[in-house]
Amino acid sequence: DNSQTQLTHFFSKK
Amino acid sequence: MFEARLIQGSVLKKMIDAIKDIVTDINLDCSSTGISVQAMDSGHVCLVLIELGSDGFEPYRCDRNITLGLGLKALSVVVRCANNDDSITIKAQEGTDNINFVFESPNGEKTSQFEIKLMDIDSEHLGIPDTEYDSVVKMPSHEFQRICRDMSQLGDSIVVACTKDGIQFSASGDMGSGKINLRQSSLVDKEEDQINIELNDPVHLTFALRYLNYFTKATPLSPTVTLSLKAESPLCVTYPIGDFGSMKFFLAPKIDD
Repeated sequence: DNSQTQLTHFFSKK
Repeated sequence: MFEARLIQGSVLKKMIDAIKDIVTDINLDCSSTGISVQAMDSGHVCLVLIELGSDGFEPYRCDRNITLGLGLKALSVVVRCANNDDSITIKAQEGTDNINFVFESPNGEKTSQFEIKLMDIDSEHLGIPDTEYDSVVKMPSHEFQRICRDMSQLGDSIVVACTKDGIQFSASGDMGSGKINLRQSSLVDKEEDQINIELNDPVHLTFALRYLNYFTKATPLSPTVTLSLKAESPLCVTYPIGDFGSMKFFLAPKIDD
């Protein structure tokens, strides 16, 4: 099954 | 002092309609070069990035950088009071906690003024890296909207695959499954009807259709949309705004457990 990732996993916090 | 007049006020109405299902509050980051907005949904799955250059406004004045926090509900109520052919001027004085909106009819006979209280919005800004995408697909925005709507009848997720044969959208669920293929157009009359596929590497990604259907609320902003895809990376969906700005949506992919 596919699970939803979050953007914070790919883009760093400024 | 901040002042920006948008001749085509309807553009602001369309922008708000496009994001109001995703975010509840936004910060307008205003500088001498223009206005930008970055906001994430509460689940941190998608992000909207609006960039509007100062040359899209006449006049545009921003004496010093200012952040204006706004609740979209109030903003939505106010801009709905503008007619589609009105110009909209946004004004904010330094040190006050209000933002003013002035609507003017094209013949100048009717002007309306509204005021909204500014909010202190604590928003996290993400650094979005410059990305070399595996595939960039430009297509009519209504076509993308139709595909997302149709595929969401079949399942919750859409698989987007780009190969040398074109781009394929597919979905499946309890009822069955469906596939839609688009190839690069050869001859079309209007540029906005063109499907253009740039492929550096084949790519195959899965996304939640719920968010894509939110993004397609931006369809009235532009006749074309661009999908930028990279393996195991967020999708970027871009709607140009005239020749002075854009609305981008980033969506985190679904990944195999």
